[in-house]
Amino acid sequence: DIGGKEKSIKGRFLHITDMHPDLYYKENTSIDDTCHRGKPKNDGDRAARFGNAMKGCDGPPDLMYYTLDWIHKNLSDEIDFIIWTGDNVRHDNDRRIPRTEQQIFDMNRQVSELFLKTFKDHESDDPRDLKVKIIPSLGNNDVFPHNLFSPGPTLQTRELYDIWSQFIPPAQQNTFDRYASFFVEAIPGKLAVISLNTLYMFKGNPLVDNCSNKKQPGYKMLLWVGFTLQELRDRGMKVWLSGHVPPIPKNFDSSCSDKLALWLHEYSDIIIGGFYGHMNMDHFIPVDGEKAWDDIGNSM
Amino acid sequence: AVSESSEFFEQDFLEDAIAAREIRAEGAKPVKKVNYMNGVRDAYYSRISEDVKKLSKKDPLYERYSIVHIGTSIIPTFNPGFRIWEYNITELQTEEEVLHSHEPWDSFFEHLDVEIQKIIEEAEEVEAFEDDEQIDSEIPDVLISKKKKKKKKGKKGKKNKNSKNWWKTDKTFPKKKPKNLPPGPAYENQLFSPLRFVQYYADLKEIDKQYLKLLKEGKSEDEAASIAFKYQVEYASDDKPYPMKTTLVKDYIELASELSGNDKLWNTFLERAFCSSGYED
Repeated sequence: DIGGKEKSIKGRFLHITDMHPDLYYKENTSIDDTCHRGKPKNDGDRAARFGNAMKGCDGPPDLMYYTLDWIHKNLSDEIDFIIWTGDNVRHDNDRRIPRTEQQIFDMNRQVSELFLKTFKDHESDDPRDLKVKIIPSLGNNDVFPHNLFSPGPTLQTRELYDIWSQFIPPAQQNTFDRYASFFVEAIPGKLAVISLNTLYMFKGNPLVDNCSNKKQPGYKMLLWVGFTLQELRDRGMKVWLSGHVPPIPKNFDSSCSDKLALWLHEYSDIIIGGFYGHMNMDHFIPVDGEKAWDDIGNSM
Repeated sequence: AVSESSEFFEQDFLEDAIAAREIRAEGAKPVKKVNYMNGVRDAYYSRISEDVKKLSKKDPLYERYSIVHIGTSIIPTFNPGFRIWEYNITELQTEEEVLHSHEPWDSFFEHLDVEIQKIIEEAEEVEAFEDDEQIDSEIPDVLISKKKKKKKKGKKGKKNKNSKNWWKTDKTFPKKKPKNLPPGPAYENQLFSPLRFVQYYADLKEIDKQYLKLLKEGKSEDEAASIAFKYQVEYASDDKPYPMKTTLVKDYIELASELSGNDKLWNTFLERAFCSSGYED
């Protein structure tokens, strides 16, 4: 690596997403009361220590702590990097405890610090050294208000840079301020992972419309994507994409999903694929680049 | 500008999508997720299945496709889960290190900022001109001042959207991939090709049962939690009933095609999509 230390490559990496830890989660309360309060009506209504599948509560903090600890103990020596695709804050689902901007920043910071602590390289003299590289991306619940993320630079992009400063290469501070996107050389000079701020293309973000209008942040971010991909190609590097919201027509404005599909297609010599979260379900979507050209041609 | 698949999606699932978005906005019990997955099956996998024979001759590596991998979550919408990917590093162990002299990333990003800003400013200039033209076309000629006419003359030409190559002037469209470039790691097994994955999950019902049992036996809460909490392998990409040789695009396209026509496989796929939680709509 750049510090001159030798690191062996294991040929494995982790994708983890959507932890949604909820600091108000209380074991043995009523699931119907968002696992925050109240006596359970019956055993099926009892909030379990590590949460209950399919009941709609957010994640108990213990689920996050024990998950990262389990990964650290069992897998951290086997992996080269971690792709972590966001949503690190509870949902806004309890009217008695609405989320605040400060809480969202604080929770993002806590989760980020937990990752740093868990994957710290204890053998290194440099306290910032990590055993594995970590590439976070921004979830629609990591911003305030929920889903709304305006074009940078803003207070939120600055705060996020501060929270993720150990994950984002310093040379990318300015570009991160504008697009909340960046990339990391997971294997220096050979393999990169791009963290895309998918909220600039997300239908659910009322502050953005499409990727056709030049004033839209999605349009500007696509310029960044293009220049970055070309530079990676020129350097002979390969790249994974990552982000929170999957780039499919269900979630993206079609001008954004189609354009991104074109980039995936025309840079298929270097792009290996993409990792996303948000939907909570394990599945895959094949994106057809040639069809995207046809669709755009027809629409014009 | 709605693509065929999105049109299909919008028609069939618009109501569900809106409802689901509203529900997710609040964070709630999963609803209509089988319906969503069936939509994915119809809109993507079945369409691929229709074309796969024709495509396998024309484009045997299925280079027209790229794969979007969507991961299961830690939040227990279903069971918590995550995935470990394995990729080809053989060449790293044998290749000789070649030192390249590239521009430092610092200067790349410095130029990048300037370049993007320039493009945006130019685009805004053209757009302002188009707006002027729009206004002018709505106002009778005699009312347009000489000054404005002069200004209009001197401005940059409007891009012709009817031209075949209109997209070449817009840098948010990629240039076509040069034909001499070989297929990437997603298509042919080489350095960094994804070869296999292992999906881990935590069976929350089982963990809770074990945790309560240990508490009854007199263990402390922390002891009981440490013993009871564990992740286990849910499945690997090369597991039955639909083992994938590798996890290249062609393996996914073949899997999509198989899933579209085989209900038994589809049920296993759904079970895995919901992280072995037993979810049904």
